[in-house]
Amino acid sequence: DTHPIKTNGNKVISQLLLTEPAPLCATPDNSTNDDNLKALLTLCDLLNRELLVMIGWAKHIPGFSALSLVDQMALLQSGWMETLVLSVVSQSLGYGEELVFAGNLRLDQAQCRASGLSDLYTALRQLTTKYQQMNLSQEEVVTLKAMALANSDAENLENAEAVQRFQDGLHEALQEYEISQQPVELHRAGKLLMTLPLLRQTANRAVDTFCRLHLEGRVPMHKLFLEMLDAKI
Amino acid sequence: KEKHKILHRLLQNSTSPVEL
Repeated sequence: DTHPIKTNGNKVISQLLLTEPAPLCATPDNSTNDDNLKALLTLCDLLNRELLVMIGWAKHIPGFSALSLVDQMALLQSGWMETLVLSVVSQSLGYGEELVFAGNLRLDQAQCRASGLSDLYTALRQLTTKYQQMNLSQEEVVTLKAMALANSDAENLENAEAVQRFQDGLHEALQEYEISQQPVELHRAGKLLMTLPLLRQTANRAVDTFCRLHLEGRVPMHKLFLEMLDAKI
Repeated sequence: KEKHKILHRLLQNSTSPVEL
C-alpha cells in the first residue's frame, strides 16, 4: 500500500485509510474496433474487478467481520453499488467534467452519450459536483464508503442490533473526526449524512443502466457482477 | 444463498479472492 496515511487520532478512520484499496487500472478490451463498445466492455471488466476488491475491503471495515455471514451478504448485496459509485465519484473529484473510472479510463459527456451511458453520466456528475463543492477529504470519502455499506437498508437482517452497532461505530468515528478538524465546521457531519439520499438515488440509476446494458445483450457481464445486479432487482 | 454463491464463497474465504 503506497497511500500516504494521515494520522488524525481516530482509530476507525485510520483503519479505513489503511485498508482503502489502491485504484485499479482498466484493461482495454481489444476484441472490437467499435470505440463505444470497447469503452463499455472495458468498464464492465473494471467494475467486476472493483467488486472483487470491494468484498475484500469490506472485511477490513472495523465491525464488519463481527457480523454474521448472512448479514455481511445482505449489506453487500444492497450497498455494493453505492460503494462503487463513491469510488468513481471520489476519483473524479477535481477532474472537471470527466468521469474517472480509472486513471486510464476517463469518459466525458460525449463519450458516455455515445456508449449509452448518458443517464449514468448525469447522475454521477450531480453527485460529483456536490462533493466537489463540499471539498470532501479522503477521511470523509472512506468513512462515507463504509457508511453507505452499513446503512444500505438491507432487508431480512439476522441481527439488526449488530448492524446498528456497526453503523453507530462509523457514525461516532465521523463525528469525532469532524470535531477534531480546525476550524470546526458546524454541522459538517450532518451535511455529509444528508448527501446519502443522493448517493442512493445515483446508485439506483447506475443499477438501472447496467440492467439495461445486460438486457440489450451487447455487453457480456462477469458472473459476480451479474450476481450482484440480480440481488438489486 | 445458492443464488449468490460467488459472494458467499468470497466472504467465507479468508484469503484474497481469486475467482472472477
